[in-house]
Amino acid sequence: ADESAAHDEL
Amino acid sequence: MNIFRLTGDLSHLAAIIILLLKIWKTRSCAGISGKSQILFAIVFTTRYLDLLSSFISLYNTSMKVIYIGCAYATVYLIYMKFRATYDGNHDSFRVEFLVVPVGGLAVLINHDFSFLEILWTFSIYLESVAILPQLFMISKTGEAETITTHYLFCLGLYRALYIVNWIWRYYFEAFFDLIAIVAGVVQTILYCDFFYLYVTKVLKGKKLSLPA
Repeated sequence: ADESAAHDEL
Repeated sequence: MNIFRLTGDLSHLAAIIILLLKIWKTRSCAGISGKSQILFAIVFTTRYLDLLSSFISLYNTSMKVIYIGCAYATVYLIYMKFRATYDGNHDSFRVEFLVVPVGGLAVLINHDFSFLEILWTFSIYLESVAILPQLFMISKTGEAETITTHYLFCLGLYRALYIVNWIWRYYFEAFFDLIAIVAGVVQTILYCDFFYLYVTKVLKGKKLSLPA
């Protein structure tokens, strides 16, 4: 998984 | 977006609104830890700074704005409008023992050593322990109003649903964020004792009171 992806969760 | 995340977010929203309504309707914040509410306001502020830098969806943006707004409204009601009813003597958890280690941990263990990312990590770690002053207050006074227990239940349910969401995302999107998952699991574990009391007492119509 790409851990640097934007944080889309709240 | 999956159903677990959506219901988790809605459960979180319900918790926040239950607390605001409880304080507003009873004109009192008795039994509520102002310290936990300040910590949640810090959590939302440091996590949602990306409101200024990145747009994800209208849903995402509106929920963030609502969470932040409600968090500050709650702090305002406790420390300004209804401060005479605030039970500061029982709200004696030392929050510096949470904030300082959590800040250190965020600097040490993060996905990326950048300002926004460290603040995001700080907020994730801080959220996992932000309810402790509230739980400490209940254990100190030995009781909680039923409406306060509904608030805590919704908050704990939100965390539990997020774990199911992560399992879902791991299998169907090959997505996982280890920092969020570990902190989220820690946070959910903190609610287990409360869940037990909620099911065995509150749901059977009794007030939540602890043995002396």
